[in-house]
Order: sequence, then C-alpha cells, then structure tokens
Amino acid sequence: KVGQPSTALLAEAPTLPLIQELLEEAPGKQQRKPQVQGHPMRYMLELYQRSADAHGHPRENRTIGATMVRLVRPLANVARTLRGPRHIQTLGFPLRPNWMAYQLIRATMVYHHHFHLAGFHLSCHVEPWVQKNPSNHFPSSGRGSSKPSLLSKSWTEMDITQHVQQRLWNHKGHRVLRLRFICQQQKGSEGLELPWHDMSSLDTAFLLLYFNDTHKSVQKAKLLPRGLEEFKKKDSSLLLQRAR
Amino acid sequence: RAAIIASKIPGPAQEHVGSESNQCSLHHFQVSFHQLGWDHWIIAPNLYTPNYCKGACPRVLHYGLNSPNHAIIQNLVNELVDQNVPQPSCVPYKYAPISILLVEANGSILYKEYKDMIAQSCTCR
Repeated sequence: KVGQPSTALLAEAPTLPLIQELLEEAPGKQQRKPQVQGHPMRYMLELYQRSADAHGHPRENRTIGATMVRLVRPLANVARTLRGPRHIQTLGFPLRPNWMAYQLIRATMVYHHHFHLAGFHLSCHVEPWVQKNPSNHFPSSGRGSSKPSLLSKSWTEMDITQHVQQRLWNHKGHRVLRLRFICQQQKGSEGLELPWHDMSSLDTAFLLLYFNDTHKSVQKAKLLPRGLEEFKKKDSSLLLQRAR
Repeated sequence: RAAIIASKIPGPAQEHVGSESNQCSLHHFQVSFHQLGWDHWIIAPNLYTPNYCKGACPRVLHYGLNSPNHAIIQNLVNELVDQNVPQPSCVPYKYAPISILLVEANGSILYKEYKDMIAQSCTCR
C-alpha cells in the first residue's frame, strides 16, 4: 500500500517472527531515534564493526559468541558522594528477561577503570549493591574469573553473569539490577574539591547482555518415509529422467 | 503419455533458445533502511541487499534449480491433469543472515543477527 508508513504495514502482519520483533523493538515512527551518543554508541559501533562487514554480513571470525548483544544504560544513578576522595554511584539497570525468546549466555559490566575528571586522576571499580550488608565482591563466575579484563586502553569488562542469573534472570516481570560504581581519587590530587556531580552525567558504566535466540529454527524436515527416502537416494535422477 | 510429452518438450539445446533470459533466477537488489522507513531506529548497516527471485519455471526443471520432486509432479499435473494447478513458482532457495545495530525505544543499543534476510539462490517449487 503505497504511502502507508512502514509501521502500519508491520502492524498488519504481526505474526511473522521478524515483524513481531520489529514491532516490539522498533520505536514508533513518531518517536525520533532516541539520542544515544557518547561512549555507549561508540562502544557498540566498535562491537558492530568487529562482528559484521559494511554490508551487514556477520563476519566468520566474529568473537561475540552470541546472536544478540544488548547495551543497557543505567536508569538513573543515585550519587552518594562521600566526603573526600571516594565517590559512590548506585546504578540501576532495567532488565526485561524476555527469557522465552532469548537465552542469556553472558552479562558483563563495562566501565572506565581509570579516567580523568576536571584534572583529577580517578581509579574506579564496580561492586554488587546489596540492601543490607554491601558485600564488596562478585562471586567468581564459572567462565573465567570476574576479575575485570581490560578491553581497549580505556574500557574494562567485568563478567557478572552468575550474579545476574542467580538474582534476577529467572524472575518474572521487570527487574532492576543494582550495582555500585566506586571511584577513588588517585594520589597527588587529594585535598582539592572534586566536582563529583559531573560524574553522574557521564556514561561511565553500562551493562552488556549477550543472548542466543532460543527460536527453534524451522523444524528440520521430517525424515521422508523410508520408501521415498530410498528412492531419493538411489533413483533420484529416475523421475527427472522420466520427465525429461 | 509421458513419452508424448517428452517428444513435445524442446530438447536441451532448443530449451535454451530464447527463454533463457526469463528463466527463474536471482536478481540483485539493494535498499536503504530509510526507504523501508526504519532509519529512525536502525544505525547500521546503511544499505541492505535482500535480492529476489524472478522468472519462469521451465517445464523441465534442470538441476541448477534445486527443485524437489514435488515440483516435477506439479508440472506434470499442470500439463496432464488440471491446468488450474499452477506451475511451480520461482522462490528463494538459500538465505543469509545480516547483523543490525539498532536503538530501542528505551535507549538501549542492540546488536542483533537476523536470519534469512538475504536471498542467495533460487528454486522452482
């Protein structure tokens, strides 16, 4: 139907898998593309370029090990700035465990381990946020240690798969993963008042969720009845020849 | 009666005369996500090549068309039994996936591989 906006077309055929997903994931036309710039966008563009070529063909040697990677930005960070050299941000990440369609295979926190803010040199790390007794370590996850692995010179990726799967993934409804992002002023810059409030606006940390589709691909064609199977094997050219 | 048909069907040499150009085959086709009205949420790639299959399905379905036996039967039925049964159609046979980078309504950024998005070969069935 010429001229109809594509979302209207999509709505008419919601049964097809892709259409259904597009309806779920695609913000409506009236909704301009949510402005996501800065570090998160740059990080995902780099991940995309490592995983697919300029035409969108997935690279044979891609290493993400998943068919879908979602970068989740913190809802709103509640900064609780302690006096002096420490700064703690409590970050909340909304999880939408659409576990029916996707299997969570990895969850990581990506953040700046070291960076400069207003001339101060900061060293940061991430801890689980627990209501009562904040514990300051992640359970060591099965896949390699949860010790942060330095990605490129600036990003650190810490595996928190077990933490997410244990606490949140198998619960229904929307859940919020809470973590603490703690930064410490490095030696030599104490004493001066650090503009910590600038921190909350920075994209200093985000969550990466790696999924595989659980969609069973089109059911493998049932085995042909024995007779026809034999026929196909031995005399498959017979029919072709006879017709010819 | 199959022999009668066989005699009418032009030999392989004649088969290729003239009708080759409109035989079922893969046609290259590229679109932008802007043309599909999806550029407000798809970041990459800019261009996408779904391709398509078009052309007549010959009465003699040569090997290159990857046709199942059913297509041969359907041709015979159309020829011998009931012309209301259509001849087989020219449709994609093999597909390839593409990776898409998109922004979701809640501001999350998604890398996703969608299966069966590019037609790579055609068949009559």
